[in-house]
Amino acid sequence: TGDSAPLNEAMAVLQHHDAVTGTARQNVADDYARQLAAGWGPCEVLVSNALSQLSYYKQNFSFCRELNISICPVSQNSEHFQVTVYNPLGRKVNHTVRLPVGQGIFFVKDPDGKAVVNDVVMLPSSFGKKDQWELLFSASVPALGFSIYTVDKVSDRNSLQAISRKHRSHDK
Amino acid sequence: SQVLAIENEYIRATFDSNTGLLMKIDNVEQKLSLPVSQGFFWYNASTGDEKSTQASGAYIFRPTHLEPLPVSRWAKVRLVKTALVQEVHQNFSAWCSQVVRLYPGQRHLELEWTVGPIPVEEHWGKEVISRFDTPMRTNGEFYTDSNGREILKRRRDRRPTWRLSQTEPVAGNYYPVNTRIYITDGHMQLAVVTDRSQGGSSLKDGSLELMVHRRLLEDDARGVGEPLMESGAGSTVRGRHFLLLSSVSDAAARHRLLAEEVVLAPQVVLAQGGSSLYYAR
Repeated sequence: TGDSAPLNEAMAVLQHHDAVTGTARQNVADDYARQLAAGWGPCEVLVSNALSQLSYYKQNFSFCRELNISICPVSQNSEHFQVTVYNPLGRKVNHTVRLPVGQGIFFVKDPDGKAVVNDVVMLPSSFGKKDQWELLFSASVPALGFSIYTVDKVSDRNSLQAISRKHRSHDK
Repeated sequence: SQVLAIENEYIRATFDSNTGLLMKIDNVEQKLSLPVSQGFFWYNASTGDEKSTQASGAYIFRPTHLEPLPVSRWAKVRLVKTALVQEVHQNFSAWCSQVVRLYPGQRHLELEWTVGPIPVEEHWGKEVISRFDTPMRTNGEFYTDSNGREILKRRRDRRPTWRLSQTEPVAGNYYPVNTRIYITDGHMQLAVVTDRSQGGSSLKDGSLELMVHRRLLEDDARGVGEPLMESGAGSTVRGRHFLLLSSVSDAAARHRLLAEEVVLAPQVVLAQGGSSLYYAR
């Protein structure tokens, strides 16, 4: 079972002016971060349960907390995964999803099973280092709702045509 | 070509192909054009001087000079153009880089900056800013928000309710920016929406600056008892600034809608393939 109380508690502690402004000693700042991180865990279970209930599918959900530095084991190592995008705003938004991936070609489908244009771009941190790649696609997410996209890594171009043929016939 | 530019249906950002720095923004939709030079600078943190023993620290921002030093006057750049994104990757130094992005259908320019670990070998604390310089006549005025709701007018070296005798020309003009800071010449408006609270100011007409990272060597004697010097993962920071150039009449709608989308950004959750129905039936 999930629980949002630990995160609530951590957020309450972080209302202290030292937490808001960073006027605390290093060990105190580290402890603020520790409390927040400890609060995330049970909250992620809560969100997973909610998503399972709302989407009717129990999944092994993964919350990539380091997406902003392009780290996400599921998208980097899986050939097939689902991306659920949740929109907390009271209006529909178009959001460009960026996920770190291994180099390759990808087939992305929207909630209606239609193919979505996607791109794989090289990352700037690869100046002289091992090349890193990010998969991009545009997700349309309803107000206060979520959309589920599926991603398949395709080994080469002709199997991409095979997949899209299959999906076209499936759509028919 | 001599001109390095990225664009979508609403915006064009042009870069100086000699320096790699941003040099102009065009709002194609409203036919507005503004020379904007953006770069990273750092203030040398005071450790106390003949005027005052006060050092820069966790509570106090007090630079030794009015002028910050440039991290670099040029950047090594790489251009990426695809159907879904146009990006200019700028490398200013080993500890400062930025990606300037434009997605189709967006009316703002996204600047994802990465700063740190800030070097302090020469024993100078550094307070790093991102600064936008334009020829706008702003008459010593700029605007910052309070918690994303109220917008406050700020006037250089002034206070609204008492006669200020300015003793700190830089720090005395810095204000808290929770979600946005902007300048206007009455005709067009340049706004920077932030993805977190930062210190910001406009120290010259047409100029906007936001403090993105600090690394200090002295305690400021206000109670913390140690310098502001992250040693772990916090020594490197990554964030984003969202740049909006628009007509004054259109500006509020633009920055309000954009700031909402930044503060309440969509959340992404992944799931490896293979799932089972949640309900038995």
